[in-house]
Amino acid sequence: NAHRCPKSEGVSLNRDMACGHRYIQGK
Amino acid sequence: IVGGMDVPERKWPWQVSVHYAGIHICGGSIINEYWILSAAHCFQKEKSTEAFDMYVGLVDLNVAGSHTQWFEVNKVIIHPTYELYHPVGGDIALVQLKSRIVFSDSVLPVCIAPPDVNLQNVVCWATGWGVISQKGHTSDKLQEAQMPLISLLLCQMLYGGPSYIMSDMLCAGDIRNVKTVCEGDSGGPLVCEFNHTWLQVGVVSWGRGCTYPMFPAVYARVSYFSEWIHYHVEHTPLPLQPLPTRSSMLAATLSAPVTMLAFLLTL
Repeated sequence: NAHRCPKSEGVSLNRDMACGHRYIQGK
Repeated sequence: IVGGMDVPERKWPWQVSVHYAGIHICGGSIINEYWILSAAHCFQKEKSTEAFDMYVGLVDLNVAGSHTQWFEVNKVIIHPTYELYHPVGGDIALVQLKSRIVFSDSVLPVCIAPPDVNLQNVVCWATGWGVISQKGHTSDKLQEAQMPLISLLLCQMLYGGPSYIMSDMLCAGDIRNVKTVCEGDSGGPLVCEFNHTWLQVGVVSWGRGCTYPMFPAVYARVSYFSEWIHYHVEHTPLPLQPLPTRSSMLAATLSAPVTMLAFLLTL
């Protein structure tokens, strides 16, 4: 699997989708 | 979540509701298009895999929105140290779905904290549909609360010794404002923001009650399990997809007009 996030920022388990990003930001 | 607030849609797009026999019992998180991370104790041995359903893209347990998807479970992998060294140790489970999740604004994966994650000075949040009050009230709306992390040493002192809180666990909770996770939040994520990226650092696991501030909630420490998670996600074959057969194709061509007829009859 491609690890799309740098290791220090966590690891993605998805080939085509960056993890840990949402489309809205909290306050 | 005790002391939490209602969550707006799309704020925590990795949140999962684990249903058993049609009832919400636990939370979970999306880590991959086929995989959900949750707590081992949500999948006790006597429970049947067929009776579990996973819901994603959900905020209100009573209202399936346009982004809500529902999945059956293909396989549950419980961590081999679950209940081995501690009554609730190794409390982590991987759930493989029968079909793939379609990602959208409301349905996205969270990152898994790496083994070397630095948890100093990070802002973390817990989410869930669990109990919200001392009296045991629940809410159909997903709740959120900011949860300060509590050092392992302090947590061990609060609980009475290192044998209570082991290295595969992590403590968090807002002792001053009595914000914590509770029954029904189990399996759900504790996530922290690192440079605009959300990492899951904990899985809601256990605690001594929900409203005794001196006993913060205990989570499975995701960084401790990250290599195990990666190994199983990468090495477990995907579920077999049923191939279309001549008879099922015929059924499909027949079922469309029948469905349409049923729809027209209801008008």
